[in-house]
Amino acid sequence: PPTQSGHDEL
Amino acid sequence: MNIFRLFGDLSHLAAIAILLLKIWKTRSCAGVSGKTQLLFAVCFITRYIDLFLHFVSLYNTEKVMKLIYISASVFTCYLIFFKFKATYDGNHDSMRAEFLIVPAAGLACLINTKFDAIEILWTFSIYLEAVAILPQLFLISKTGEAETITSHYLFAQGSYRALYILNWIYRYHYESHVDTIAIVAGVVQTILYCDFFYLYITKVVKGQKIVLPA
Repeated sequence: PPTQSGHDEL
Repeated sequence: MNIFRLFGDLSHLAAIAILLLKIWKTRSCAGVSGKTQLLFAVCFITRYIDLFLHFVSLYNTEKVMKLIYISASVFTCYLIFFKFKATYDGNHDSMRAEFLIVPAAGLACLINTKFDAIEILWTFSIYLEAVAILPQLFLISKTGEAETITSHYLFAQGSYRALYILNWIYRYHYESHVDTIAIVAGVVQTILYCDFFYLYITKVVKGQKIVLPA
């Protein structure tokens, strides 16, 4: 299942 | 990094550059919503607050991009509210920004991934960005028209988050990465541009000007 990792986008 | 996110960020940079050039070259911010630009500046500052907290060397493009976004949006607000204040169309830029900021802040406190200051600021920034363009779209509906260059700005601004949606689909599929809050807000944000996208594709691309009601 997809993981909710940190916010690594602008 | 994937092609969608790369072009999304480039489209965002292009939008910021187009607006700056428009105001600087024409020495006028007619047709530009100062409130939208203020909201964008707030979005960047609250989202990239880490730059101010523990400043690390500009060792990667991401840090440089964040600084560019913050400084360009603050400079744009300076041009609108100070340097070219005389050309600011305050009468038509009349959407109440509080009606956007307060719900975004409230929602950020209710729906977030972690209840800590930085995370809530980030969530607030994401929710606010989704609706930050509304004063600009409201101003265009009040004046009944949009300069061609302003239409290009809006197209680039709207395309940036539309491309991010493709990036999120790509990352879900290939990196099994998901950022639910950013995705939901990004979809809402892009939907708000649909009406404008339709007008842009059917008019501006043919060299006509956007005049409302269409």
